[in-house]
Amino acid sequence: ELILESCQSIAAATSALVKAASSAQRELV
Amino acid sequence: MPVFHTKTIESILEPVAHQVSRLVILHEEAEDGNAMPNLERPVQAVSRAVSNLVKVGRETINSSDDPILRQDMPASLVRVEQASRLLEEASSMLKADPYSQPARGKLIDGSRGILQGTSSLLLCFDESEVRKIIVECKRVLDYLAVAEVIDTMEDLVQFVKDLSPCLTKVSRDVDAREKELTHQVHREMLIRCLEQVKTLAPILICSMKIYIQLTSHPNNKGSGEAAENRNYLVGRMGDEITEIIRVLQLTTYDEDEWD
Repeated sequence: ELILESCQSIAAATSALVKAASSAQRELV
Repeated sequence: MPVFHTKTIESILEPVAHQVSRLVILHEEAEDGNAMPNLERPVQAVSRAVSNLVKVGRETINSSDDPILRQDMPASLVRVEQASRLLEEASSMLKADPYSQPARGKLIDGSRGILQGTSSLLLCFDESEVRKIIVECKRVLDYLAVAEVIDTMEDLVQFVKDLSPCLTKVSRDVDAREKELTHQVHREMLIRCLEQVKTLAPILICSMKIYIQLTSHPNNKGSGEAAENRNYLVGRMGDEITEIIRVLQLTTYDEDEWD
């Protein structure tokens, strides 16, 4: 269960990071 | 066709996989030529989550009695750690130069690495959970193997006492697993096999009882046929359990088999 929760946290953090990176690009396109 | 073979893995990875694909497309379409924002904070959040996973992962490895998990999981943790370092490097490089192309490359490689490492770790964990169910299935097969040597009612009572909890556990675990799968064909196969096992179990016990009654009768008439019937049912149940074991080990990556 802890493994699943930890993976969930990584996925959420990575998703937020990638979203921040790609949104900034889209804004200016 | 679903990409991830369980609903849990799908719910964890699908959103991030979607975001990473989007970033890769932006990069490939050369639409990422603008200044990158400061990614220090979101990268730190990923690093913290990775550190936590590494800690939890090592605890899982150390406490597991599954040798395959102990062997396979460390590589996934290393993969995630390496990817996290790439993201940290990308963040520092982008802080110095928000237009840096190598930094963007590292950002993409790092994000992909996190996705791949997490995916491989989840698969490793999931396969270990499946192996636990398979151990129970094999225990049922072991019990079925002794059905043919049971020739007294006392032994039959003990046989039923031993087999019942094991079959109940297999039934509960396979039922839960079936609900977890995203692949409809695999789900239907597990449902069908489990139904067969549930139907056959009481018929087998009945056939064993008939065999014992006939062999204990002075003229012993019909016991050969009863033994054949019992053996046939043992075989049928064994085949269904073996099929459950096979299907449990399938993932959507085994699709070639269905083509």
